[in-house]
Amino acid sequence: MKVISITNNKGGTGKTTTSYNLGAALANRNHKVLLIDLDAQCNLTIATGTSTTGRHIGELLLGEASFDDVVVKKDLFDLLPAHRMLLSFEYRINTEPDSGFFLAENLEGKEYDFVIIDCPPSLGSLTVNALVASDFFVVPMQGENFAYVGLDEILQLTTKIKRRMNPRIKLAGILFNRFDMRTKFGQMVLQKLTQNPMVRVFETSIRQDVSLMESTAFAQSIFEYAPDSRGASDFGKLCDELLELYGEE
Amino acid sequence: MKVISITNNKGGTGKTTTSYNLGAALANRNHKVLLIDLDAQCNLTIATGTSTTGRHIGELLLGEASFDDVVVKKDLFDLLPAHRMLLSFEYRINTEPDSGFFLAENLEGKEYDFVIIDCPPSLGSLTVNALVASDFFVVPMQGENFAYVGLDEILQLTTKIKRRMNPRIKLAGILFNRFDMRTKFGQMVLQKLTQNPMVRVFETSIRQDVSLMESTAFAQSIFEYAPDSRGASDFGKLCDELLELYGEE
Ligand SMILES: Nc1ncnc2c1ncn2[C@@H]1O[C@H](COP(=O)(O)OP(=O)(O)OP(=O)(O)O)[C@@H](O)[C@H]1O
Ligand SMILES: Nc1ncnc2c1ncn2[C@@H]1O[C@H](COP(=O)(O)OP(=O)(O)OP(=O)(O)O)[C@@H](O)[C@H]1O
Ligand SMILES: [Mg+2]
Ligand SMILES: [Mg+2]
Repeated sequence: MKVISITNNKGGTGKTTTSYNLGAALANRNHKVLLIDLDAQCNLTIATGTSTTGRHIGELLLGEASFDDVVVKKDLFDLLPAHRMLLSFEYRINTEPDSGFFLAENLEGKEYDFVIIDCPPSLGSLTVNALVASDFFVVPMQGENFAYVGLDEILQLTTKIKRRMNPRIKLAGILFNRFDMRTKFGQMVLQKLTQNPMVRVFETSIRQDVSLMESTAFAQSIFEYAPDSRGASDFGKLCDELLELYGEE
Repeated sequence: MKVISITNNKGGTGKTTTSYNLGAALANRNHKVLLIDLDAQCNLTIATGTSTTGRHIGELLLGEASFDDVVVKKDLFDLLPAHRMLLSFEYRINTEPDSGFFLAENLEGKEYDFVIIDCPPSLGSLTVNALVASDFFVVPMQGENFAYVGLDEILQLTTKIKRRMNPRIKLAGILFNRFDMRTKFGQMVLQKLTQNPMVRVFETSIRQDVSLMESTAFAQSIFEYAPDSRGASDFGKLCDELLELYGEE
């Protein structure tokens, strides 16, 4: 079982879009997939057409519900939904000792091929739980100032987690999403990243494609909503690149 | 003194871009301006070329430093900087009774014409502090699915705050940022918003302009970096619209 966190504390970089469509792509290739929405804003839960007022991942993490109570079975994958209450759960989780391990413990013995975790735009206890439970993390980003500045913090956090809590965690790659390579800014960010030995960048980039935004309003993945679109092509390629690098063990 | 929160729990909608450039526009029209960075990611602090490792707003809120210890005087405006530690401050603030009033208390008796508060992408205790201290709030958003869905939550929170903690808070307006009116999606969001009596939308929209992103890398407002750009024109218009509606009392 491979557990992958999709994380970036910078807002709006494409974490949810990536979690959903990468998960769908893996499911379409006959892998057994679990998606986890760790964001109190419930975007992934909403995007998959799931209720945000039912049982949720927060209750699971605090031992107030079992995995089978919370998991929702969709056509393509299973989902652990989020809930508005996750915000206060993050505070409550934070006060418990060893709280960074709650998600990892709840995933032990589960029989999925891939678990994809959609993280919120922060580096708090929910993101820590995701990273402690993960084999890999993916960082979607644009070629813009604040995202580049924020990358340092993510790498510091994962280094700390690797040393103290989860020795197997590894950066699967930076994923350029709506990255404008033609701007001198985009060029500069690309250059700095390729010079950084701690960082790998996926060969696949996700191009701007309005279908990626529209599909979530219809509770569909890009493959169902617009199978011939750039978005579908790009996420298909990303999935294949990921499987080639890490899929077959 | 008018206190204005720039808020949206959805990530990447333009809160920091708006805080900085609206603040700069007001300062350019000879108003005395204080900017407050309430985000642990320190984007506004970085955008204004200010250190993120010095004294910060978290220490002020918890009574560990005075206003004069923390405030940084820039050419155009004063700034209360953020710091990475704000994340754990948010947890600590959350456990104190009456913690929603800490910012309001610290702004009492200050002699600015405008105070602009850049909120993080969450509806936690930092955003609550901002709204309890504010006369107005502005919500930057794109014309996309999740932002529209999230607006409901912001309005529920401000209604609660108005009733229990700050009766004067008022929505100054929804600010369309990079809103593509030509997509049927954009049209649908626009229609739903204009039909909602609880909501007003600024006549000014901020168009896509790469100079708005680039300017922060040079620690400049759009007016210094690219005075003839669309971004400068749009934020100038927004400032004038705001002053006309609310400025002269
Ligand atoms: N490649 C793309 N082309 C077009 N639109 C996109 C693309 N990637 C993301 N979007 C849209 O941009 C917005 C932000 O994306 P998304 O919600 O996936 O980011 P996020 O990182 O999960 O945000 P948050 O930090 O709020 O969780 C959404 O409206 C989404 O539909
Ligand atoms: N009108 C615009 N045209 C071009 N780029 C823009 C525009 N508005 C914002 N941006 C860029 O989009 C990115 C997100 O904007 P910004 O950081 O202001 O959003 P935010 O709401 O403060 O994000 P967060 O939720 O992470 O705090 C930044 O790189 C910014 O420079
Ligand atoms: Mg998201
Ligand atoms: Mg911001």
